[in-house]
Amino acid sequence: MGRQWRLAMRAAEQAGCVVSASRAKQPEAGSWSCSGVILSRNPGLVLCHGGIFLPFLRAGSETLATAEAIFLPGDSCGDDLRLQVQWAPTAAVGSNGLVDQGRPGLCTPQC
Amino acid sequence: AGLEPGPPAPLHGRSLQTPRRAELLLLLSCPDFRAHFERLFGDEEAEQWRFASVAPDYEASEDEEEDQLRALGWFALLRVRPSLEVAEERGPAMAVASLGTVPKGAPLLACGSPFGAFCPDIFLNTLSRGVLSNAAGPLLLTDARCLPGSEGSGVFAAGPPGILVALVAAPLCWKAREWVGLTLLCAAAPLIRAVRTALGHLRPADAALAAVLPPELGTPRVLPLRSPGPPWAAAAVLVECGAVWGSGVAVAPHLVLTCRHVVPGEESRVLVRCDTTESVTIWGRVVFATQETSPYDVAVVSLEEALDGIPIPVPTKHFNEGIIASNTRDNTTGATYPHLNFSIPITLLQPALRRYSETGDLGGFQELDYATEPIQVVWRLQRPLNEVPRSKL
Repeated sequence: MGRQWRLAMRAAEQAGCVVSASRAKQPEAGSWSCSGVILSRNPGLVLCHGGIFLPFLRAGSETLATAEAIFLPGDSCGDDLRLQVQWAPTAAVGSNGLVDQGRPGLCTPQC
Repeated sequence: AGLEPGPPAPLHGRSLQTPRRAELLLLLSCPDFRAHFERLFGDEEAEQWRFASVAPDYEASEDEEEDQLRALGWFALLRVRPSLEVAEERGPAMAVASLGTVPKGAPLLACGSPFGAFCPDIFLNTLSRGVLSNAAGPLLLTDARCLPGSEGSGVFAAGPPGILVALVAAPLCWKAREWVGLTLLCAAAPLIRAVRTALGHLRPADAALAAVLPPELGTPRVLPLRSPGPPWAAAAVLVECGAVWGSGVAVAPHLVLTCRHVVPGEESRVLVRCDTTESVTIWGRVVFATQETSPYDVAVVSLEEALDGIPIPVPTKHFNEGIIASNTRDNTTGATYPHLNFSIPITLLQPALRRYSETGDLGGFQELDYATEPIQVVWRLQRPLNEVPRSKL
C-alpha cells in the first residue's frame, strides 16, 4: 500500500493546480480563486469549480439556477474576465515509478 | 531572523511555475448531481445545512448564500494558453473512474489548494487522505479534510495512480452551527461526459479537444440510489427518540446498543431504522440507560420485532474498541470537535449484554453506573490525581 500511495500522491500532485479569476480592467477589485485539475497538458485543459465565475456572469447568478442549463458557453462571462492557472513544477514519473525531478520535457511512457 | 517575510520557499525544492493565462471554454454542471443535491438538501429540514466556505458565525446575506448554492454543482473547462518556453510539457497519464466502480469505504486522496491562490508556496497541492464515505448517484461524500478554496480539487483513487474519481463541490459542510467534517464531491465521470457533449454542442471548432480528455476506466453500471457498502455496515442503525437522533449498533436481532444521550429523559419508545437492501423501521423500548452521572454513556434498546438479514457483529475478546459514546465540546467556546470521540470497549459491555440476552437481567448494566474514580476523571477530561505526598513529620 505504501508504494501505491506514493505513486497515487505523485500523480495527484501533478494534476493539481490553482485557478484565479480577476477583472482585467479592475485588478484592484480583487480576485476569486479555487482549485482545479489538469486534464491535459498539451493542449492545456483544466477543470475547476464554477463558483469563481459568479461575479463575471453577464446575466447574473440566476443563469446557473435555470433547470435546463447544463452547460454555458465561455462568453457567458464578461470580456474583462482574466484567468490565470498555476501549478507545481512537473516531475515526470518513469516506468520504474521513480520520479525525475526538475527535468523539463520528460513524460510518462505514453501520456 | 525577523518576522518580515522572505522570498517564497520553493515547492519541494523547486520553484513554482509562473502563472499562465487561460481562457474559459465553457461552464458545465452535472444534472444528476444537481438533482440528488436538491433531493437530499433541498427541503425545509436542510435549512440547517451550510455549504459556504465560511464559518457559521459569518452572517452571509441571503443572496450570497443563494448564489453559493446555485454554483455548487457547476464546474468550468479552461484552456491554458501555450507557453513558448515549454513547448512539449506532459504529465502522467490520467483516467477517470466510471460511476459506481469505486466502492464505499475505498481509500481516496484529495489534492487541492486550501484558500485558493493564497500563498501557493505553502498551500498548492495539499494532500488529504480519506475514504469514500457514501454515495448517492454522482453525489459522493468523503471524510478527507478539505478547506475553503479546495472547491474543484481532484479526488483520486489510491491505486492505480492517476485515476480521477471526483472533484470537490463543497469542502465544508456545516449543520446546526457545527462542522460536520465531510466534503461533498461530484463524480468525475459524468462531468467529463458533460465536457465531451458540451464541446460538441458549444464549440464545434474545438471538438477535437474531446480526444485529449482522460478516458473512462471500468464498466459503468446502473447505480442503486445509495451504495450498499460492506455487509457489516448494516449493523449500524439510526435511532430516533422524539426530536433526538443518533447511531446505534445491532448486537442481537432484538437488541440495539446506543448512547444514553440519544434516548434522553422520559422517552422510552424509540424508532430504529436499518438501511439494508430495503429500508426497515422498527419500534423499540429503552430497557436500560446509564445515569447522567455515569461516564458510560450507554443505553440498551429492545426491539419489538427482530432485525432480519443483518449480520450481527461478533464482539472482540481482546480489543478495546467499542461504540462511540460522545464527541467533544468545548463549553467555553461552544466549539464541537466531531473527530475527537470517546469509545467504550465492547469487552466491557459484553458480559452485561450476554447476561441480559440469556436471562433478561439488567444487573450487569447497572454496574456501569458505579464507575471507578479514574474512569470518572478521564470522562471529565481531568488530569489523574497525583498521589498526595506523605508528610515527613
